[in-house]
Amino acid sequence: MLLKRLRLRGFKSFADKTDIEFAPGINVVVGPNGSGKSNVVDSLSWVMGTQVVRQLRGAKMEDVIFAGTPKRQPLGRAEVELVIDNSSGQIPVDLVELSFGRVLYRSGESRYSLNGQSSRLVDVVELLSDAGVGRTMHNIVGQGRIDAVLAASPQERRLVIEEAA
Amino acid sequence: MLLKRLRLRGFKSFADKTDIEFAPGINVVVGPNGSGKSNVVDSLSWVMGTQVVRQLRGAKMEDVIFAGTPKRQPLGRAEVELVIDNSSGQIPVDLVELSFGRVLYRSGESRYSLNGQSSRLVDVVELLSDAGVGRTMHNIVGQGRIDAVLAASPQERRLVIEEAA
Amino acid sequence: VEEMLVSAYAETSTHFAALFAVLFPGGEGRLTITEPENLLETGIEIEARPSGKSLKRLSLLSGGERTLSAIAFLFAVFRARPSPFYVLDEVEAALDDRNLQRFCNLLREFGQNAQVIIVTHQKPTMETAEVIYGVSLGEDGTSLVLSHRLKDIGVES
Amino acid sequence: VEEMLVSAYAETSTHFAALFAVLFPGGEGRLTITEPENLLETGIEIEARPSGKSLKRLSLLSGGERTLSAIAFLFAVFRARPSPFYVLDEVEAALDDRNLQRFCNLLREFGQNAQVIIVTHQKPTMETAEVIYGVSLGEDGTSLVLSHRLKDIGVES
Ligand SMILES: Nc1ncnc2c1ncn2[C@@H]1O[C@H](COP(=O)(O)OP(=O)(O)OP(=O)(O)O)[C@@H](O)[C@H]1O
Ligand SMILES: Nc1ncnc2c1ncn2[C@@H]1O[C@H](COP(=O)(O)OP(=O)(O)OP(=O)(O)O)[C@@H](O)[C@H]1O
Ligand SMILES: [Mg+2]
Ligand SMILES: [Mg+2]
Repeated sequence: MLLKRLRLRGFKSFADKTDIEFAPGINVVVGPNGSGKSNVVDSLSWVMGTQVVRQLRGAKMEDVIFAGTPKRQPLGRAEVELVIDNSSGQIPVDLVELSFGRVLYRSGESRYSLNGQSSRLVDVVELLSDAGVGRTMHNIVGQGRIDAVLAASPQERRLVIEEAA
Repeated sequence: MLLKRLRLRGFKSFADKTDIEFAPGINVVVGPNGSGKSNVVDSLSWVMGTQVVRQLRGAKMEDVIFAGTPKRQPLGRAEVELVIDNSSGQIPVDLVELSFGRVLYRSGESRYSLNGQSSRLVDVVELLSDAGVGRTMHNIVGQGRIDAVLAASPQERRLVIEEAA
Repeated sequence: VEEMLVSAYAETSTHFAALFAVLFPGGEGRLTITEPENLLETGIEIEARPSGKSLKRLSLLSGGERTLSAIAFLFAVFRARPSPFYVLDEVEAALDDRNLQRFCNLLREFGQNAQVIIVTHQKPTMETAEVIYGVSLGEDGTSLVLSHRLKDIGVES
Repeated sequence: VEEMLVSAYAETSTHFAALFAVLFPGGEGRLTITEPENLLETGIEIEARPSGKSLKRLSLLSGGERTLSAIAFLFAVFRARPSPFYVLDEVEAALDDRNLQRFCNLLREFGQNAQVIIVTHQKPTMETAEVIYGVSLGEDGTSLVLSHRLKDIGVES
C-alpha cells in the first residue's frame, strides 16, 4: 500500500483545491514558518479519522475549516481526500486504488466516504487497520511530539507496541 | 551587575573543577549533544537557589551530584560558585564583587554561602532580587521551555510581569 | 493474543538494541518489560546509556540524546511491525551535525522499504529526498504547494 | 503596589506590540488584560496575527510562529523591567532561515545593554557572539569547557 494523492480544499490554511502527488520512498516537505507544512500533516491524520481536536491544535473541530484571511472570505466546509495505491493487495479488498474522504460543514455535520460512496467512520478505521495503520496512528509523529515517547508512561509505550502488533 | 565567573565542581557531568569567565554582551555556548551545555544552565539556576528538582531534570536533588562514568568514580558533593561584578552598585551592598556559593552533599545536607561566609537561602534570594533577578527566574529560559510562555495560563503570564515589576 | 504480544515485544526490543547502537555508537540501549507475568497490563521501560557514560535516569539525558532515544524506540516498533507509511514533522530539530547525519542515514535506509513524508528545515534531511514539496503562502495568505520531482533543485527553507 | 503593576503592564504591552512588529513585519501583536478592575488576579492574553493572516486562536499558530510570539513576549518583559543577565537554551530551534536572522538582529540589540548567555546549534546565532564557549566530553566522559575569546574562530557544533 502506498499513499498516492492527497487533495485538500478548505482545510485550515488550504483555501483552494490543492493536490499533492506522493512518491514512494522519501518525500520531504519544506517551507517558511507558518506556510502550512504541519497543516498537511494534520490533514492526513484528519482524513484517517482523528477525532481528538487537540491533536489538530484546535479547540473545536470547526477550527479545521478555512477561517479566512484579510484577502479571502471564510469557507463553509473543509474537505480532504486521500487516494491510496493498493496494487500490492495489502488492504483485503478487490481494488487497485482506494480513496478515503472526509468533509466537515460549519453546521457540525461530518461525512466520511470510501471510493466516493458515503461510509461510516468505523468502516474507514477498520480498512486502515487492515493496512497496518492503527487507531493511535503512531506512524504519524507531529511537530514537537518526538519527546512524548520518552515522557510517556511505561504503559503508554506498551500500547504503541500492542497497537502495531 | 554582570556575571563574572562560574565555577563548577562535581555538578552533574562536570566532575573536575571547571571555570567559565563570562564577558559582557553575548556569550554563546556550543558543543555536541550530551556534552554538558544545559548542565551549565542548570548550574546557574541551582546556585541562585532553585529548589524544584524537576527544573533541573532530576528526580531527587542528589541527581545533581556527579554520579560517575565508566572511567570515573562518583563524587560525594556538588559545588557551584558564581562571582558577580557589582561595580555598578546595582546590588545595594558596599562590595565591588560578590560571590554566591552552593554545596550539596550526598547526605542531603545543603549549604549556601555569600563571599565565603555561610549564609541562608533567604539572604541569597533577597540580594538577587535587589539586582532584578526574581524568584521565578524568568530571565533563564531552559531548553524546550520557550513554548511554555504561550501554553501558560493568562494568570501565569501575569506572574512573569509582576515578578519583574 | 498473548503469543502475539510476546513476539511483538521481543522483536521490538531486539531492534531497539540494534538501532540504539547505530545512533549511539559505543552506547547501549535496552527495553525491559515491567511485569512479564502480566503482559496485558505491563509497561515498557527504556534504558539508554550513551557511550562513555553510566546509566542514569531518562530525565537527565540531554535534549539531543532524548530525541535519538525516542527515534530508536519508534523505528524499532516500525521495524518489528511495519506500517505502509510514516509521517515525521521536524523530529530532528534538537540534533547536532554529527547526530543529524546518523539520523539521515537511518532515514535513507527506511525510505528503501517504506514511504516516508518528512517536514524539515534541516539541509542534510532535504538531501535524502526523492521528491521535495515546497509549501508557501500566496498573495492572499493561503497555502500553496509546489513539487520538485528532481532532487537536484535546491529549495530554500 | 497597584500603581507599579499598572505601569509594568502598560510598558510590557507597548514593547510587545513593537517587538511583534519587528519579528513579524506586517503583523500585529497585542497583550490584553482580562480583568482590568482586579489587577492582582488578572490574566494576560496574547493576541498574535502574523502578516497576511486573520487573528485566530494561539493554538493554531505554527511552531515557528509560536516561538517568535513567545520571544516577543519575554523580550517585552525584559525591556519593560530589565534584568542584568539572560540565559537562553536553544530557544530558536524551530525558526526558518529568515526568522532566525530576525531573531539574531534582536539578540544583537539586546546584547548591547545586557549580558546574554545563549546555548545554540545554529550558525547565525554563533556569529552574534563576543565570546564562544565550546563544551565537550573528555576521554573519561566528563564535561570540559574551552573558551574562544576571538569571534573569528569557527566552532563546530
Ligand atoms: N482554519 C484555518 N483557517 C485559516 N488558516 C489557518 C487555519 N488553521 C490554521 N491556520 C493557519 O495555519 C498556519 C500554521 O500553519 P502550519 O502549522 O502548518 O505551519 P508550518 O508550515 O508547519 O510552520 P513551522 O515551520 O513554523 O512549523 C497559522 O498561521 C494559522 O493561522
Ligand atoms: N549527576 C550526573 N552525573 C554525571 N553525568 C550527569 C549527571 N547529570 C546529568 N549527567 C549527564 O549529562 C548529560 C546531559 O548533558 P546536557 O543536558 O547538558 O547536554 P547538552 O550539551 O545540553 O546537549 P543537547 O545539545 O543534546 O541539548 C547526560 O548525558 C547525562 O548523563
Ligand atoms: Mg510546523
Ligand atoms: Mg541541552
